[in-house]
Amino acid sequence: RKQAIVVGLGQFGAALTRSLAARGVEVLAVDTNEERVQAVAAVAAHAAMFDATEEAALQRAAPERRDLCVCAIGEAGREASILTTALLRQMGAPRVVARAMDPLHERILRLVGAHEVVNPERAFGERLASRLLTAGVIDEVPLGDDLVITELRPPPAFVGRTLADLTLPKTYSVTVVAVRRPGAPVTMPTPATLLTAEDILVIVSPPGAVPAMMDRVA
Amino acid sequence: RKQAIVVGLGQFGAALTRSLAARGVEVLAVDTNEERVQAVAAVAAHAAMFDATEEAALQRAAPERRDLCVCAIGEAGREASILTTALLRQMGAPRVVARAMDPLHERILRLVGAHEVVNPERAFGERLASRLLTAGVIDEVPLGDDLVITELRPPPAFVGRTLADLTLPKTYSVTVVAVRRPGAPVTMPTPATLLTAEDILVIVSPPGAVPAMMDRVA
Ligand SMILES: Nc1ncnc2c1ncn2[C@@H]1O[C@H](COP(=O)(O)OP(=O)(O)OP(=O)(O)O)[C@@H](O)[C@H]1O
Ligand SMILES: Nc1ncnc2c1ncn2[C@@H]1O[C@H](COP(=O)(O)OP(=O)(O)OP(=O)(O)O)[C@@H](O)[C@H]1O
Repeated sequence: RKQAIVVGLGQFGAALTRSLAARGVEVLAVDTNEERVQAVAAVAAHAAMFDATEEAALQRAAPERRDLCVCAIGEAGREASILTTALLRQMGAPRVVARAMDPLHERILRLVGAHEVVNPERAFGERLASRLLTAGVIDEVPLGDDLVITELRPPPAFVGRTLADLTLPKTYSVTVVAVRRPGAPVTMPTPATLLTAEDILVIVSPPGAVPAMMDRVA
Repeated sequence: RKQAIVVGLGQFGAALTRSLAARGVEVLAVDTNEERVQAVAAVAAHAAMFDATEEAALQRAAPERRDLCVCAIGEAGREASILTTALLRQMGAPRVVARAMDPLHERILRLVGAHEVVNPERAFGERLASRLLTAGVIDEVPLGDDLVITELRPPPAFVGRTLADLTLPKTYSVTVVAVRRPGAPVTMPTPATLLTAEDILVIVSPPGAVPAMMDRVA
């Protein structure tokens, strides 16, 4: 079983703890705030209240034996996040992921040895923009710079037509890779698949292809 | 051209402003903090320093004429975020997206009329867990509860073999929807596609299928 330490149980740290635990990871969740420790006690394998910048306390958590150590401290303490990250590396943690609040903070975290740095607010802000802009788009997720996954309601002009009929890859450079129908398991589409107004299409395409298609069809 | 107001230019609000502007949206970016207003002045169509809870000032920004209004105020002010959201709806903004810091805050934001509520830290925490756990996984993005998109390096056992050969959908319930090769445009795979160690496979599958496949193959 994989083991992880998560330091800092704000929204991000707590959500990460829950997701890791849901995937069968043994999580030691740490925070100085008792309420926040309590809030994850039911899902984390262990929930402990201590200051992660206190070397003796952190050492007892055996970072060197964990597959993953995450420092999820946020606004509450930049110095605490830098110090905790540095200590985790010093103690031999094989993989340290640290949360940065801005580019300068990120640079410092890398300097003190974070293997990976994440900025949840920034990452989400980038992803949200696309989702908000195209009507019918339920979600749009960039994958690298060259691909986008879009979940989309079919425009009225597509309803009642088959995929073979619509020739989407040829006409709009978009490929439907799955169709979701409410109350039915998600399906891989075939050329004969007939689109209904309740469907959600899962599309892979280059960036901009789906908005362009929605403009042309409208 | 679409128009948006973004109130609150922390990491999330600033990143959202940049992404919207990059997509051709005319953004009015608002913050009480002069430095933060300055930081986006180059990318936002307009950057203004005022308190969004001041009714007269907010009214002058004409929320009713914008396609999208986002309240991205964070820890700095829950009351400010609630009040701003309420005012935007009162002034007839057709679409108000508000950022919540926790489930209670979310409930209140919906009560005062937010059309949509987002929690960047929580959303990102959920997505990060998967990415961190499976070796070779570059990114893993849930799409609803029934589908996952995974970007994955092929395990050694797959290198040099064709997709027809590997029968991935049948054997592991995973479908390769795109193959990325460094320095080449992303391609739709065919049964004859031969996998190399430099490839990145883009896979659609039910949750858990990719980790299960990586375990079986290892
Ligand atoms: N030295 C420390 N040791 C352990 N936990 C700490 C330490 N310093 C801060 N924390 C905890 O880190 C958690 C997250 O930090 P903070 O409150 O700054 O982030 P946040 O902005 O509320 O988080 P989020 O944005 O994820 O909701 C807090 O619960 C805080 O108690
Ligand atoms: N009444 C208000 N009117 C305009 N801007 C405001 C108001 N109240 C707060 N803000 C701004 O909202 C921005 C974001 O809020 P805050 O600083 O709490 O979030 P943050 O946690 O730093 O943001 P992020 O997590 O996105 O980095 C700040 O720049 C703050 O100045």
